[in-house]
Amino acid sequence: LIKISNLTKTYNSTAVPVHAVNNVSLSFEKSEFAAIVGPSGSGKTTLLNLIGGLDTPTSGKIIIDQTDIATLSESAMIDYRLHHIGFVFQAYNLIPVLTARENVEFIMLLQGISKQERRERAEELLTSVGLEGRFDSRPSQLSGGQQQRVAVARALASRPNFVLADEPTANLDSHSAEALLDLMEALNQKYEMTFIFSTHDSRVMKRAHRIITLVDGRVDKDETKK
Amino acid sequence: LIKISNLTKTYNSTAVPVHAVNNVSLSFEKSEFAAIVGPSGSGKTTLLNLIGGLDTPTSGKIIIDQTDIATLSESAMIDYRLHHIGFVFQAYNLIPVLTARENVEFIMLLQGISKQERRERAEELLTSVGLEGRFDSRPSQLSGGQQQRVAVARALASRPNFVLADEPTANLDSHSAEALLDLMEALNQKYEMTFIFSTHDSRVMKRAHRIITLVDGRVDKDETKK
Ligand SMILES: Nc1ncnc2c1ncn2[C@@H]1O[C@H](COP(=O)(O)OP(=O)(O)OP(=O)(O)O)[C@@H](O)[C@H]1O
Ligand SMILES: Nc1ncnc2c1ncn2[C@@H]1O[C@H](COP(=O)(O)OP(=O)(O)OP(=O)(O)O)[C@@H](O)[C@H]1O
Ligand SMILES: [Mg+2]
Ligand SMILES: [Mg+2]
Repeated sequence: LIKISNLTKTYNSTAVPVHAVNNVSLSFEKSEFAAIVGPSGSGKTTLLNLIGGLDTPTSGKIIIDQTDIATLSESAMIDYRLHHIGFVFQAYNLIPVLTARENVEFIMLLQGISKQERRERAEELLTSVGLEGRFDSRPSQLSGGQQQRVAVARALASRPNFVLADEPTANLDSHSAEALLDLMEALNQKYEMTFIFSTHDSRVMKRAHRIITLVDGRVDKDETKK
Repeated sequence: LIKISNLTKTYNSTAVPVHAVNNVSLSFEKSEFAAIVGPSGSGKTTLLNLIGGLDTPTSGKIIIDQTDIATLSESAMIDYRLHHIGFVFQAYNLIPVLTARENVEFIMLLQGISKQERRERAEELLTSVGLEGRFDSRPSQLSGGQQQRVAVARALASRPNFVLADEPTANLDSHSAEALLDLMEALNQKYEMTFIFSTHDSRVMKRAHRIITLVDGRVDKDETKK
């Protein structure tokens, strides 16, 4: 489904160039439930951004569903992301002027989903991440972990083929984190959604079916549980 | 050192009022190393903000060093915070146009510390949180966990009497988290700095000397290890 070949992203803003992602080659099949782990600064966010087409590589290829995403025009990439990729950002990136409900409905609105269906799906997802009663709160009225859960609900609402989640449980207590993992596993089973998350959280690592370890931008280990 | 009596913070923006902090009474002595834990939304950030004078209570008292901080004028509170409190925010709140080094030096500049001393202390702290070589990077050029470590270095640079740290290890791998805890414990011992952090991280809870558990804005448990 996703084939990454010799992917490199280099930044030249510092005295010594930073190879945030350094010659990475990886493949992901449909329905994977994979965790990318590694020290702070090892390249997890950069790798997820490259896979999601939010950033462009310095060199190397990313082929998704037999499309080399580097060849897509900007509008084709935006369109592809809208219909196929759900992204949970490390800093959530919620729209401050919209309520939790509106943030979750927004992507479905862009996808042309009916008002009725948007409303039902948004309420169902916000409830399953434990935010019942807070649908009409704005991000500034929510705790860090509550904002994180809105960001997750938003990524799942469009029922994407794949979800790229950057440290989706960083601000959650164990109970909320486990509930989130239950939800993601259920969607993985039911809709065959592929999940690729970066994490520092051992509770998430325990439930991943595959763990890819990055060190200094390189793949250090790639272990599949069976 | 800190005496909190019947502290309550209520928000009325939702259909049902939210008692973010609900009749909390707590005392902290000098040199404490205490963790505030509890589910997402249980009131940890709100409590830290109230103690740090960043928010005003709905009712109740906070007495720090025999000063009822609610009686301080806004400028007296700002001045008090500048010289006595170091704050690590859940969302870091770094200044985007300043480099890591400048963000850390900024508070010392406001405190009138000499240029030479500011430079040395900033470099020493950034090095001890593992950011050597990145002093001149701006927040947007740093990973989530790197930004988190700049925020911690900034809070410690002014050698405050107390440090209020809101989930200071949320985006850190185990190695970086342990290094941060070593640093905080060393400062706690050497300068008798009082540390009060909120956390979901079991690695941090293990090293706290006291664990206060919040549930729905109330103190559910308060355990001191010996
Ligand atoms: N402006 C506001 N209006 C309404 N409710 C608010 C507001 N600010 C915070 N709250 C609510 O107060 C409660 C406590 O929030 P707080 O941020 O203190 O929780 P927390 O324990 O820090 O959570 P987390 O672990 O997710 O960071 C939450 O239910 C939150 O939604
Ligand atoms: N614009 C930039 N200029 C220079 N270096 C950058 C830039 N953006 C990212 N980096 C560097 O690339 C490296 C990888 O960053 P990335 O955000 O991918 O790490 P990460 O594994 O997600 O870390 P964390 O666990 O802390 O979130 C880091 O050393 C970071 O400082
Ligand atoms: Mg990251
Ligand atoms: Mg919080």
